Amino acid sequence: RNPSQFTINPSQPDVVTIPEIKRHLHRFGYLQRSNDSKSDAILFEKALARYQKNLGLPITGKPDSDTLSHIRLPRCGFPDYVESKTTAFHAGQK
Amino acid sequence: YVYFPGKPRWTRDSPLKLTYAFSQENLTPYLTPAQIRRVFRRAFGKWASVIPVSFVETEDYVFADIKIGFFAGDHGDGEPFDGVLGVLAHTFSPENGRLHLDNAETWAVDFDEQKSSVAVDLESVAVHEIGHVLGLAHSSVKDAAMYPTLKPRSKKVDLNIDDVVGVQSLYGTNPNFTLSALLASETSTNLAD
Repeated sequence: RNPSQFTINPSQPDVVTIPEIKRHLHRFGYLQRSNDSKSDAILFEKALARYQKNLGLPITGKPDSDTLSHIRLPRCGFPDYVESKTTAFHAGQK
Repeated sequence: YVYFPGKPRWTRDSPLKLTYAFSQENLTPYLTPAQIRRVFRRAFGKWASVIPVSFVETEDYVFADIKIGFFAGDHGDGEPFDGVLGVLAHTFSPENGRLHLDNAETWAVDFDEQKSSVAVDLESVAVHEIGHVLGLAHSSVKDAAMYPTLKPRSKKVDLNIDDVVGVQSLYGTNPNFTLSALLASETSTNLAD
């Protein structure tokens, strides 16, 4: 995987595209991939609302300026929502 | 505070002693090994002051409980780093013990010396990642050490009451811990900010 696809390109801090936001939300546990375009918009809005709630931002469900500036912030690579099946970070016992 | 699914934590005889070591081949060019060791000793000390757990540095990386290294890009654990800013570091949940930092960052211990606009405070990230090593996931409390984001050229090295209650619910309380000492340190940090 191309690592930079998971994070916002710091050389273009002011441009955050919807696909980048979706990748960010998927990367950190807020959005599952879906092939159903109908429910895509609803899932995206729900994922944004969960992200905003989890990070103490105003909950709008929209990619507003608060949310975008947070998405641009450097951060820990561990997901915020950890499903028990998240393998990489639960890579087995010692 | 939030646990990982299944509430994993280190389960050994009490008092719990965890060893940590640095991958000598994978450090950062921005700091000397002595600076890195001093920062992590302080960071481990923050957590040790609130729970009955001690952290001892060892040279033996292979057998250390906690393995610390600075890596670039794809480094073989399925979570490639992404260059400057973006993801700064990641850690695995207990009892895995691996703590990885992105070698592409401009790691700093003193912003008066390191003037880069993308400089990242190593101690703040170390305190956060050690929280993961112990079993805490990301918190939604903005002042908590376990809050997932960190601005460049900013510091967040003290534990918040949210971090303390979370980690003490996993390991118990250090008999020498006093809430007033914690609140005093939070107040002094807020005044400094």
